[in-house]
Amino acid sequence: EDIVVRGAIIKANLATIVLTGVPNHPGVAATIFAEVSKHNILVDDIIQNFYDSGRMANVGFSTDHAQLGEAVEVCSRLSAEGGFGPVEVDDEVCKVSVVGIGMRTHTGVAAKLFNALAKARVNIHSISTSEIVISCIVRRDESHRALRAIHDAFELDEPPENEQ
Amino acid sequence: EDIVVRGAIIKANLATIVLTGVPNHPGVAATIFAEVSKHNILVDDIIQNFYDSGRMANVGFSTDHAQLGEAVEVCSRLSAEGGFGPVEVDDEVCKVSVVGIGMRTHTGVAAKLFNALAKARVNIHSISTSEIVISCIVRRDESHRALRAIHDAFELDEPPENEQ
Ligand SMILES: C[C@@H](O)[C@H](N)C(=O)O
Ligand SMILES: C[C@@H](O)[C@H](N)C(=O)O
Repeated sequence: EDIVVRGAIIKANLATIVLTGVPNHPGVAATIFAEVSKHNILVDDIIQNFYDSGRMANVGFSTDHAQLGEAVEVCSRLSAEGGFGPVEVDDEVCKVSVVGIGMRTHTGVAAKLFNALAKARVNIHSISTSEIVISCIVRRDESHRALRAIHDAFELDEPPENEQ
Repeated sequence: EDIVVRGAIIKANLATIVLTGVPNHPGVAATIFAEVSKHNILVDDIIQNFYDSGRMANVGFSTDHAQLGEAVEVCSRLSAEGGFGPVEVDDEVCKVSVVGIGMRTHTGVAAKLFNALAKARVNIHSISTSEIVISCIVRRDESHRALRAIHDAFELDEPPENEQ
């Protein structure tokens, strides 16, 4: 019985910033992250989507909650200089992630994760994925409920059969 | 000398869809991906950001280019039923990724990647990251230039010192 989702992890004390209304042409991401890096602001994950027929982008990243103040200053300045839209802030959040293998070919895994969180009335603020991880940013005060829901949905509290 | 970026990979024949103007409350991601999964639409990466003071979200995912037509149909229906905004489409794209270790603590890596792409005049449509991967969605006809720029910037064509 191949187990697809192997575990769940939580990363606490995060905050997310989204630079909205970013002109979608070469050089902008470079400018943003050179500036963020210059201020020694930790970057956990970066999430960017495009919209407005590809003319615009929303560039989001999560950082350490302790650095939110400085990150907002840096991003507000970038937004003013670059003519971006509003800087969105997501204070006091955590990242809950499921870790597994072959999660893409098992197309139901993401849906199952989101359904587990929905049933627990946990709102998903941001989503980021890779080959082996599906990560959701949620409110800090909903994160334990989220982790519980994930453990139940994917039966993560039971030892694998070959360990019994 | 610790080498942070170990390699670059390209995944071709992708297309991206972004559902914009998605109400940011529990249950919506579950509805979207249950429907996508029901139609056997392959999901490569999922990228979601929030905006409008947290009231709205843009939910993006990449799929196989061959499935774009069906994915657009499914998403258009979801958008109509859910009262979402426009469905954005990114046709004929590739995902270029750098693979490495400790890329988060080395805050300059993302900036260096984006700078390399900017210098090559490659536009970055979407960004998604994890602990060990930074992925950028770019136009198919810019993907080889992107990969070349990444190889040059991170000196990936040279064998590691301990292999000489
Ligand atoms: C928005 C930003 O990523 C831009 N498209 C760039 O290439 O830098
Ligand atoms: C937008 C979507 O992710 C929503 N926030 C949900 O939790 O389902």
